[in-house]
Amino acid sequence: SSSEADEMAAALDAELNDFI
Amino acid sequence: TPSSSDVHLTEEAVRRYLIRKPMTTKDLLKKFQTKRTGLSSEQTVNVLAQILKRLNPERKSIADKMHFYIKQ
Repeated sequence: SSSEADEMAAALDAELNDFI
Repeated sequence: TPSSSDVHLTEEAVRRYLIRKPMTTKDLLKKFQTKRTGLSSEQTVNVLAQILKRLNPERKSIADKMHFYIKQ
């Protein structure tokens, strides 16, 4: 679902936050 | 793990996409959907994060969204 995709993107962005 | 999975989340696959055009994390996640890779959502996020950290791609903001890309 698109909401799951949104959650995954948010999790990935958070994971990369320090890095970015 | 389905043996019939036709999409593999690898560093090389991600690199090829980012050489072609800038992509957001959401764009990349669409390319490696769990139903195609056989990975869980959590695995997909973790593996993709590790790959992006290793690749250390260039970043630019397009339409207010962070995009990753790799110069050829």
